[in-house]
Amino acid sequence: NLSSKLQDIFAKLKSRGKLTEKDVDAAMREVRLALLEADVNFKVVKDFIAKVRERAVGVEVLESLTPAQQVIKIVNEELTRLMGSTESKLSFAPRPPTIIMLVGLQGSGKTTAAAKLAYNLKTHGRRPFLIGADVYRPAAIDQLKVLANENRIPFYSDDPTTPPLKIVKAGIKAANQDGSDVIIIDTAGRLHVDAEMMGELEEIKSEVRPHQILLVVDAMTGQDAVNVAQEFRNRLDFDGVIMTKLDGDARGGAALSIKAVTERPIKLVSVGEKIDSLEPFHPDRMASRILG
Amino acid sequence: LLSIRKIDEELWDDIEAILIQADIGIQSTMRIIDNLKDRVAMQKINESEQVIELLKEELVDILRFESPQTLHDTTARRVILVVGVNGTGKTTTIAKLARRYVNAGKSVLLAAADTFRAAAIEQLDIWAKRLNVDIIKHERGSDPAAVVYDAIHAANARKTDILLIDTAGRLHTYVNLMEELKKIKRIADREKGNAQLETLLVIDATTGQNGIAQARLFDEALKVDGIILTKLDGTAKGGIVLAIQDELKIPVRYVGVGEGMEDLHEFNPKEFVEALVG
Ligand SMILES: Nc1nc2c(ncn2[C@@H]2O[C@H](COP(=O)(O)OP(=O)(O)OP(=O)(O)O)[C@@H](O)[C@H]2O)c(=O)[nH]1
Ligand SMILES: Nc1nc2c(ncn2[C@@H]2O[C@H](COP(=O)(O)OP(=O)(O)OP(=O)(O)O)[C@@H](O)[C@H]2O)c(=O)[nH]1
Ligand SMILES: [Mg+2]
Ligand SMILES: [Mg+2]
Repeated sequence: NLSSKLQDIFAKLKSRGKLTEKDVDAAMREVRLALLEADVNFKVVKDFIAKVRERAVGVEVLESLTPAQQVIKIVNEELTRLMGSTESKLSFAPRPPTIIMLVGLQGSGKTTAAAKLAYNLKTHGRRPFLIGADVYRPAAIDQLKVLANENRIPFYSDDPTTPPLKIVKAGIKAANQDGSDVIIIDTAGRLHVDAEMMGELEEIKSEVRPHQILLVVDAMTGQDAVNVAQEFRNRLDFDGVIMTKLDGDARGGAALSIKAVTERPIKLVSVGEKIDSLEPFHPDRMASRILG
Repeated sequence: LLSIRKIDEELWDDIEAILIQADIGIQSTMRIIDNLKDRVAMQKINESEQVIELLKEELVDILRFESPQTLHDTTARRVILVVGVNGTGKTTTIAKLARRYVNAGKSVLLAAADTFRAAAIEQLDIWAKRLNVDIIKHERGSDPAAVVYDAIHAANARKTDILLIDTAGRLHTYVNLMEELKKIKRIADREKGNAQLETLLVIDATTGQNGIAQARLFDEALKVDGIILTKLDGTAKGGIVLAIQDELKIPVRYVGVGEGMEDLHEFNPKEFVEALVG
């Protein structure tokens, strides 16, 4: 792993004193390799390495730490600073209902995340309501309906010939009549470069004013993560990210890239297909997973 | 970016940036650039456009494959097992493959062997109706192996040309789920009669380096015959297939470029490389 690679590099460092540029160059190559293999964005890695290098060169080699430990310490500090050093919580409207809209690319895990989020809120004493606004994917509405029914969460949708905005508005009405305090809207997967589909989300946002818009991102996403996140931020100014499929072995570098480039926090992570597989995001755990 | 300029460190840096941002991965990128530098030195190349042409040739060489004889036999009956991690586009891709075969005058049968996920059977059923093809399905929660068994026997009895088997998405790290897939393949292999059995792995073009782990483990478990790269209509370049082909020699057969049943193209290495290098 990275720390053992850095140990090897600095094993030959005989003199006590300062870390020279040459010492740091070799170490930075290893850190860069680790981050790129973890799918952190190329440009984000470049900026990150520049910051770490600046801090590492000329650093006094302390009595208490080996040079490798010191470089690792700097890397971890900078990573945690980028990832956000505190857990970011889901925020709720000052007066109910809180409206949460889930958006993202095709197949990222939105529909299952909607159901999981509703289930999670229910176990915390809230009264969630699910709206199925994906009229495009075959049986998408059935998918959310089955999940809602299995977990006894009130649900609204309509025939897939109904425009999504109409479904959302009618759903909110039904939720309010139901006395629900959190309304979760599942939307169809779409490409960030599909102007018409992005326009549909902008329209729902302006008409319905969701309290939270969450971008659902697959943990195995590679370099394209920044393109997607930037476009969704520019069009919708989303509030946070749900990262899914972290039960696999993807390093999840996209998490770092998205945070670095949009400054929006990852709020929740999904670690499985079961309904209770949603967890709060721990930035320090993510940082060490990325470093490998 | 890659117009007429000197061959210097900056050019190599720019090439590296293009390849890494295409998800080719740092290891494959370094190897490709080292090979390029050797050829530039040996062939005494001094124009940057030539370097770019060599780069494209190198990438196309990696992606080219000799398609096996069995693929060219248009009279062969086929059983096509479609696998991959969650959400990559398996079910939708089966609809697209079915469409191609129907257009080619073949009889097609679908098997709804994802008996796990909510509304998975309903999703494939809707496609079957749109395509006007038959579908073999059981109750949700039933044994997927039983669906496969029934579907193959139905296809054999009807002498159906093409049987497409949809499976549940699963992460390659779940040993029990990979074992389930191995069992499904064993049954398909045993019962297929005179049909050719093909295993196609569906990979999302937005996938980063984890795509290599996916290909490795699915190949280890099942022996994968080809890859279908989906969602290439986005901005991701799908360069991970280069690293996969380099290491595992598994060729890309088709690319998915949209959500409709017509949005599937045969893989063309030259076009793919042109789009990747940009
Ligand atoms: N292993 C695992 N699978 C997940 C996770 N989250 C979602 N999935 C699976 O990923 C697949 C896609 O999930 P969906 O919820 O249908 O994704 P979606 O974003 O709604 O898809 P579209 O509506 O087509 O854009 C399904 O098979 C889910 O069960 C997770 O955290 N871990
Ligand atoms: N833009 C685009 N979307 C695609 C493509 N292929 C599939 N999709 C979409 O990706 C999403 C997931 O597709 P599915 O076919 O349900 O994926 P799957 O692999 O069967 O998912 P699971 O069974 O849950 O593992 C759907 O919204 C599809 O419409 C493609 O080539 N381009
Ligand atoms: Mg969905
Ligand atoms: Mg499916």
